[in-house]
Amino acid sequence: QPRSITVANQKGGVGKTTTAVNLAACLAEAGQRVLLIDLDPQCNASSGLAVRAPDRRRSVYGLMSGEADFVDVISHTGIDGLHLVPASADLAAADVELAGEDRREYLLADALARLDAAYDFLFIDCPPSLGILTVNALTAAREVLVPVQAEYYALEGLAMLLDTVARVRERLNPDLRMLGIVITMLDGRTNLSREVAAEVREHLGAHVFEAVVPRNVRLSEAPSHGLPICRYDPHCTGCEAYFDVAKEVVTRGF
Amino acid sequence: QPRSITVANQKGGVGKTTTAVNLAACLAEAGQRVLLIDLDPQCNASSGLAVRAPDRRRSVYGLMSGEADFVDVISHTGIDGLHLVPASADLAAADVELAGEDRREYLLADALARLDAAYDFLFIDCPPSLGILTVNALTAAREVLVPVQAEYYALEGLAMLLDTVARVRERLNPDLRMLGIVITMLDGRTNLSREVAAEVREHLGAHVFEAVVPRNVRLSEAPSHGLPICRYDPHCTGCEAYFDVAKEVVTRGF
Ligand SMILES: Nc1ncnc2c1ncn2[C@@H]1O[C@H](COP(=O)(O)OP(=O)(O)OP(=O)(O)O)[C@@H](O)[C@H]1O
Ligand SMILES: Nc1ncnc2c1ncn2[C@@H]1O[C@H](COP(=O)(O)OP(=O)(O)OP(=O)(O)O)[C@@H](O)[C@H]1O
Ligand SMILES: [Mg+2]
Ligand SMILES: [Mg+2]
Repeated sequence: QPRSITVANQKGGVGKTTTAVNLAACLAEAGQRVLLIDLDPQCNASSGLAVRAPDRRRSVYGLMSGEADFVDVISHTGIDGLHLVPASADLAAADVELAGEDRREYLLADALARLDAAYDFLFIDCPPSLGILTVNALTAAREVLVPVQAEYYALEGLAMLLDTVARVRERLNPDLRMLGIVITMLDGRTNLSREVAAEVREHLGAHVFEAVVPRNVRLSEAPSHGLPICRYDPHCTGCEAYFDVAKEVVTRGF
Repeated sequence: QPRSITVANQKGGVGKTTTAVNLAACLAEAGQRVLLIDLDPQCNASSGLAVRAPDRRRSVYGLMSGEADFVDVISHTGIDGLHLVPASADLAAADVELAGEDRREYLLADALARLDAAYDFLFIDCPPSLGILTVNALTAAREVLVPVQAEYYALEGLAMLLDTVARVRERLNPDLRMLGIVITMLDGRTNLSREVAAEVREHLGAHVFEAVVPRNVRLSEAPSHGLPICRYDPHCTGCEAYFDVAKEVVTRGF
């Protein structure tokens, strides 16, 4: 049974994709077999690894609609041990198109039940909303990882997200547990960053990872080269931070 | 007929709320009568002005569902001339709850048709998605302003957004025009920022505002005090930039 981790936060731009892509790549570099699923119509995780679904059928959309199986959608990346199920822009219509399906919250979970390849880790990157796509991701995974940007607005939405996680656990997925909260884009030079980080730790205590991801421009350059940070600049602070986060993902596991 | 401007971009964290709040406040400081509508379930624009809807009826949700009129929902802010229609967390369910309504794309436009107070500008802050809320905003307004963060991932989604704007103009709102694109969080110290800004100008030419908003920590501190930048730190580069953007909004008008 692989560990399945959804990376979610409805607040936009907090580092969900950067965290999902780089954690998946760090664990693959360390010899784990990792599958990353891109569930965001923006397709950022896919483009961050230089993969584009040839059409909607051969993307996670095809998997959820039943038009395709894993063997049609799984794509190799440049990293040994890291496979990707790319997203499709057509996912943007999922809220409307899937609204009538019987098991609309379980479409991804049902598809994953058919996955017979052997992986150690599954990661799911979510769009910035609490709509049907994020609910599918929370229903399909057993753990949720929440990146929180060290900014005021990012604090606000946390309570709403934790409520949604609790509701999904009650109604749809009793196995869902909180893996933890990772503070991202911490800029050590500003008081605001440090204050927000301190407040997150005060309110959420042991749920907050020790490892923190600093603001580091190399992390935002890497996707334009289609590379995770461990291939773009393995010695930068951003890469070291994601290896620390990956180690903590492992130690906080079952 | 007030100018009505939707601030939209499905990419998360690009500065939609910061732009909507600070443009609205700068124009109010300059003597304009401005109404800001917060259409994001995260309620960031509302909290950035220290306003919280007492209940869902007295928010933009009540307006769209017909439970309330403008007189019930309009709230004063600390800034003369700036009024706010706050958001409600219940908007998060709008995709599902409004899916069955006949005029589901026109709910905000129909409500605005009942507005009889005199304003010079209406701004609408959108959530990071192209769902029913953003479609309502694009259908209700006559102009759309797109903040684009000077980052690689932010470039990717632009084509999708411009497609959506074109589709809304064809099917729902023939008056909708592109007011322009504002580059945000430009960090002059990084090559990436300058390269992305140059690429945006190359592809989108005259649509791109001359005025650019630099990365400035004072802009991200202001909302934690419930203040727009022109009240929090009127002499910082972030404030000067938003006054420049406001001037350009006026000159690019009809
Ligand atoms: N630690 C960091 N340091 C510097 N830049 C970062 C860092 N983490 C992410 N970024 C950049 O910040 C922007 C937002 O990050 P990202 O796209 O990963 O967030 P997201 O939560 O996935 O956004 P969305 O809500 O749109 O899905 C991106 O341009 C990314 O390259
Ligand atoms: N020019 C700037 N300089 C520094 N920080 C900024 C700037 N503009 C916005 N910010 C900060 O960056 C974060 C993202 O901005 P904001 O919340 O306005 O984006 P958004 O597009 O509205 O996000 P969402 O997609 O979640 O609605 C916020 O914490 C904000 O305070
Ligand atoms: Mg993302
Ligand atoms: Mg916002």
